[in-house]
Amino acid sequence: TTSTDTSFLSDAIFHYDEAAQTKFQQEKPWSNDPNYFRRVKISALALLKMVVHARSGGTIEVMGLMQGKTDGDTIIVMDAFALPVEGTETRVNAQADAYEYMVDYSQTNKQAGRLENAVGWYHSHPGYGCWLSGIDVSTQMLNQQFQEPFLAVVIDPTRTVSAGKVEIGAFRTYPEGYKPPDDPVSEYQTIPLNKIEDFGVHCKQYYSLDITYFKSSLDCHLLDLLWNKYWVNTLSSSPLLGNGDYVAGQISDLAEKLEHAESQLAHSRLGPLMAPQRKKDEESQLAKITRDSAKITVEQVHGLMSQVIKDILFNSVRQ
Amino acid sequence: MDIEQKQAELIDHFVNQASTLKASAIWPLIIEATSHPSLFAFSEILSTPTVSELEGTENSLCLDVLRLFAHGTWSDYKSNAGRLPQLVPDQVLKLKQLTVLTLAEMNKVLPYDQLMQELDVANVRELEDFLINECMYAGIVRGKLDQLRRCFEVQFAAGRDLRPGQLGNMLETLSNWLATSDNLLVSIQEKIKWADSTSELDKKHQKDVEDRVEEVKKSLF
Amino acid sequence: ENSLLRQVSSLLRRLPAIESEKFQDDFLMEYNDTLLIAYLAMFTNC
Repeated sequence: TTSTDTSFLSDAIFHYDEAAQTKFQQEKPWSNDPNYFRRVKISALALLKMVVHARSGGTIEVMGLMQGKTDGDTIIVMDAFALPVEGTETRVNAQADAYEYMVDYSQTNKQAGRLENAVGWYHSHPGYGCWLSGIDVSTQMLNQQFQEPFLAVVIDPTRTVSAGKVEIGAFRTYPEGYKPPDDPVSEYQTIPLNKIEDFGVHCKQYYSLDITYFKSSLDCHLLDLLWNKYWVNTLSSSPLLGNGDYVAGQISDLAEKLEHAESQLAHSRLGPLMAPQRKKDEESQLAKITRDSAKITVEQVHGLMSQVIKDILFNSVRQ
Repeated sequence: MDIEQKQAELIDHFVNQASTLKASAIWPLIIEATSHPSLFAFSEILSTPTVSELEGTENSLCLDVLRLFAHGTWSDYKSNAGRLPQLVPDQVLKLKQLTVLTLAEMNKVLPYDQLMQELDVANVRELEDFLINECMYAGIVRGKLDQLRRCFEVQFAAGRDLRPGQLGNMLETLSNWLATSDNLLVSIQEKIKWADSTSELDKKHQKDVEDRVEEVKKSLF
Repeated sequence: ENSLLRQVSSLLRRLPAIESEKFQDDFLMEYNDTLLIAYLAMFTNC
């Protein structure tokens, strides 16, 4: 294959077949299978816009909509746009404030020749991980009732900086009362103590989708041009200095969890009288705390390593 | 690099002109080159045969002026002012800009007092105007003016023409940098190997402990 | 190639990137703090 053929193939995903999408909407294959959609493909442009928007919100939750299409069991996100709302975790339906904006935006898009419909919404969880809270679950359930196919994406911009990779999750909720046949296996993530109840109560009401990314040939060219600028920014910044508040919060949260675990262990002097299952839960609680502490430490050590390497490379050479 | 791109065409133009002109007609070209607001490099013009043949001739002063602009500073001109031809205002400005580049080669933090002395500037305001308008806006330096500490912190300065003997130093510095980078890479590789082997040992130890626990449990039953 | 030599000269002049006592103090303090946290985390882990 020539490079032209490859770029043609990679750009083919951007073609929007209105007839096929309309047919898919009419068939509604997701109505018979709550786990129908399994994969998400996000374009580089949409990802960049969402992450930049999430990061710009600082410690305040922000939200936006995603536009795209479907392809079998895959939801393809072509683009995203921010909504003029904030603090999405504090209200039941934050989206309501932005309905007029959404309608105007969608109409203008169509006039401009962008045929893609809204396929989901994204919002940020600054510093507390990618999952759906109770409010998020009810919002998404509502969306899945009236706006299918619809996807929920959560981005954690703070952990993105500290981990050095985009912390993102894509979710779809199950219908009310539905019990999934198997427990969904998800990657472990630290949840702060003040959010752990909200997380635990609702974690079985949704499942996560696999995320992959794609870019057009023009995106490739533009990103290549920005490569040097990216490296200058990466080398100039330090997660140790930039994310100090977040790390302090993580350590404080860890200390609280330790106290919590300690007080529960103190009660377990009743040892033999306690049910074995409860003992096992406490062990796994300590194991979780150990894993959290290891993660915080590793991120700090990574940050320090990069500082030391930069010092050796750029400060040890003299004329 | 921006500076080099900007002056590449100018250098070609002047080199072509210098190649075609006779020795007696070279002086106006040298004045034009050393007055041009966007040209800060003269070694290419210096190395054209027409110009290098001026050595020891009645026009050798033109060569000296060009060498002054290639490697010298405003102080060098003042100490040789009797011997060298009078410079036009644009040439004076150019020489002072090149002086800033030379000073930035030696130190990253340039005190205002030193700059005012080297550039023959009367006061701080004039100095700052010169640095901002003639140096930063020209793109030959980037830096920060610290009025409290009365110094100019240089972040970037364009390179001047190399003086004879400078190449050796540069090569040595580059070799040192390369050696440091290579050693760093080797260290990182070693650390990666160490981390991998320690992780393997750890996993093995954990498995051994778990197997032992299972053995003991079975023996107890 | 004179243009390349000038660029290299300009680049080498920028090294070392930072050279000051205050930076060394801050850097070593950060280094020690992080290593201390890692050490404490090891204790906590144990």
